[in-house]
Amino acid sequence: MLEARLEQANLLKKVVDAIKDLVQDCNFDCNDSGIALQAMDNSHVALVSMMLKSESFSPFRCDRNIALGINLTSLTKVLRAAQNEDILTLKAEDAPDVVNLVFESAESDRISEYDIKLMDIDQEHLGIPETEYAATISMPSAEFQRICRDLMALSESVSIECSKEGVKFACQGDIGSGSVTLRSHTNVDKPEMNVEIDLTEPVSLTFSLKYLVGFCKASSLSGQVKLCLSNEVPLLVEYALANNSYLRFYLAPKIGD
Amino acid sequence: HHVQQTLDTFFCSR
Repeated sequence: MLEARLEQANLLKKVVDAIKDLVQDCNFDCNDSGIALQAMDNSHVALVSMMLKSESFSPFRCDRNIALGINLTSLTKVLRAAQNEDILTLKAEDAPDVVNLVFESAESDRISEYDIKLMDIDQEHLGIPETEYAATISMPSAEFQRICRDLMALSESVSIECSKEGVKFACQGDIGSGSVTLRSHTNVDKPEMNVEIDLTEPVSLTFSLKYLVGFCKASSLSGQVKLCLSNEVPLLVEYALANNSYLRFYLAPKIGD
Repeated sequence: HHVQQTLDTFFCSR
């Protein structure tokens, strides 16, 4: 059986909120290392990969592999009943029909309990090759969100060009063009404001801004976001969570002109 | 115009 207790419901609420517009039905794969999820959007352009390590829960118990097929719209409805600060416990039997969610208020003696019916989801599982990326950019997640939103006002696509000079986000649209360039930057007092660019070779790739803006819904999960790029491979956008847990998005590039 | 690629080109099915 599965029993996983989160100190704050907020974490799961934010994760589900960040991915629910990209993917609808997904398997939450539970085993003794934690709870993982991998799902592609309908058009096979973007992929979300979530890992909540067992250390992110206390306690965490999962004796055998359990796949919880959950509709994220249903999960969102139930999670709306949880306060951000509530303690959240997920429970399921070994061959479950339902997943049980318990929300406990730390301040009052209120306990709420919900069951969500599970679905059989035959999900295609993709192997993601280990990649040595040509460029890795760490930057404030709010900055990335702002750049994507600002450029989306002009264009559907953004080119991300990484060179020794820095990283340039540029777009061209009907009304004109725009770009934002960031250089490496260290803020001793506020490390969350750092921009770090790790480059082995110059990279230039073009991506759909609609998807990037969608990924940015995860911004509240982490002060920093990591972008990993290599020519002609999907972009990796990573939001690191505590205890080596993470929320990652992959986005296929656009080609041609 | 740019053509959107899909992930199937890059990631293998398991």
